[in-house]
Amino acid sequence: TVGAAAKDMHGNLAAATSTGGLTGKRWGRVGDSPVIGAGTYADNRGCAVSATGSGEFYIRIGVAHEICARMRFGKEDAQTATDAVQDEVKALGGAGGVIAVAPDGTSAFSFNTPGMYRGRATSGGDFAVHIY
Amino acid sequence: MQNWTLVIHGGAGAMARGTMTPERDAAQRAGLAAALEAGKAVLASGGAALDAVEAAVKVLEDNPGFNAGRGAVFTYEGVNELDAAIMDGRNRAAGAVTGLTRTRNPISAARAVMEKSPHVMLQAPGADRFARERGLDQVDPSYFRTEERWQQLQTMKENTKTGAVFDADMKYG
Repeated sequence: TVGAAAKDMHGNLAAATSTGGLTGKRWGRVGDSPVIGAGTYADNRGCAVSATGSGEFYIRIGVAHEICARMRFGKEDAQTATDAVQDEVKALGGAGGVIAVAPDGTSAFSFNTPGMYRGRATSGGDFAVHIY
Repeated sequence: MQNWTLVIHGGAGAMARGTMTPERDAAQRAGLAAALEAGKAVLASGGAALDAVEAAVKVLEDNPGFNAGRGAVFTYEGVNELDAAIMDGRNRAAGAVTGLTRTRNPISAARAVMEKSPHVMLQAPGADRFARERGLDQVDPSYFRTEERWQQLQTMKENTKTGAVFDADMKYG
């Protein structure tokens, strides 16, 4: 799975996710990536999120929308909200990670799985890629 | 004043940093950097977040080193079935596709669903037909195949026979 979340100069957010799914999936299995609110969500009032991991857990929890709702209603920052929802995924036995960008331009990575490939670039000059 | 942010992920591959060859590590980092550059170019020129996330994801879909588009994993039946979604934070417009097998960039198909249809999600052959009718690049299904992903499927199938299944209850749907 690959994904991106962005805030532009006009203050607008957007999120995108694309995947091949899981090796050996059967019966037309679909994970969270194409399920709006689970693996992908964007709302200028909350945040932009893209997720990767055990899709079934992300769908049941509604991870991407849950993060945005915590930020919008609970006034949590991106790292606090993403960590809290990732903890819930982990508590249920799921694994994976999320990336998020807030309306103020702050961003967060949160994950509990090996091999998490991620990168960040900002108008402030950040430009870095990481592999967990 | 410029004030933009872009974050990307290349998935949670089975290979953590410690298990990769230096060459593979370098290739993955280069792939991520190329995706960042593509999105950054849009944002730094005052472009929309929506265009930036599509541009970044398309680069990773075209890179066989990531599980999306070219280089995606295989289903049990040995097919690459591709899923994607995109969402615009301005108005909560959203588009998603599942089970694509012929559209080169699934994220662009998802965007076409969002912008050129009254729907949110389209799936399987109908989604490919919709993408084709909207002029999106079509490829032979074999375009998505890599030997590495094919072997991963064979290994997984072998494991199910010997019982050394890495997911005992095969929770794949």
